[in-house]
Amino acid sequence: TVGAVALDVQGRLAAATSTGGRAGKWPGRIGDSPLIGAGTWADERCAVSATGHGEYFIRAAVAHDIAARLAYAGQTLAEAADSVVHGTLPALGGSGGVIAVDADGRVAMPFNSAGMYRAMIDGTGRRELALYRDD
Amino acid sequence: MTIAFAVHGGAGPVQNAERDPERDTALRAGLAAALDAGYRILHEGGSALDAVTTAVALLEDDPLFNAGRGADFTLDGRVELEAAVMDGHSRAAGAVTGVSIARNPVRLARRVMEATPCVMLGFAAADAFARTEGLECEPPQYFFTEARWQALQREKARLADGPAGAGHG
Repeated sequence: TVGAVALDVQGRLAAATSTGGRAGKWPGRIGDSPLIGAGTWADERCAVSATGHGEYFIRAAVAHDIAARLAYAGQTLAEAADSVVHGTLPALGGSGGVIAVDADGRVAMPFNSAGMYRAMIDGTGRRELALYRDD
Repeated sequence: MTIAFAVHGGAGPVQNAERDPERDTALRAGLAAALDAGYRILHEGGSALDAVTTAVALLEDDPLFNAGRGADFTLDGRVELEAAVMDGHSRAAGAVTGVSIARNPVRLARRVMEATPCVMLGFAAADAFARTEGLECEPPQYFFTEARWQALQREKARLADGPAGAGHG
């Protein structure tokens, strides 16, 4: 699975996700990537793209849950993304992670698997690129 | 004004013993290319929607990543590609699933968002829409990579030894 999230100069947020699914998946199986609110979401507060075991991301409505935590609970992007990826998902048995950006240019990239291929340039210009947990 | 951009190329249970330095270098190069392409669009005043679409299309074209070319295979050895795009400003969204011919499913998802009243199109309808829209289409062999084919064979062997239904999500 691959994905991207962005904040542009006009303050607009967007997210995109694309995947081949899982090796040996059942023909006709649909994962979380194309399901708006599960693997992909963007609103006026944040944009989210997910990667991992899709069925769990669907059950947890991961991408929208992160956005909802910003809207209704007043959490920061990092708090919301961490709560879902390190709390909700593993409680259900799901592994994977997300990339997310908020309207202030903050970026969060939490994951609960051994690795997540990821890269970002946040609103301060800080650049990061890593593959594994210990990178 | 602030701009920000991030990309991912998938998550998984890769352990230290499985790491290949040459492959890691190529993965880093692919991620960096997607990051730089998207960020350049934003830096030049382009839209967040164009930035994410361009970056994801680049990763779809890279056979190292599980999307587009380089996608995993279904149990019967075909590709069924999925993609979505969403614009936070307008809440417009487009998605495709079960796509088998579009070189860049993310561009197809964006056309669903921009040119139809639908949010998602699937399978034969999505393939037909790709042709109607004149998007780049590819034959099945374009999506074949040896690494993904071997992954399917390993998964089939694992399923033969495991409980019924395991591994299908």
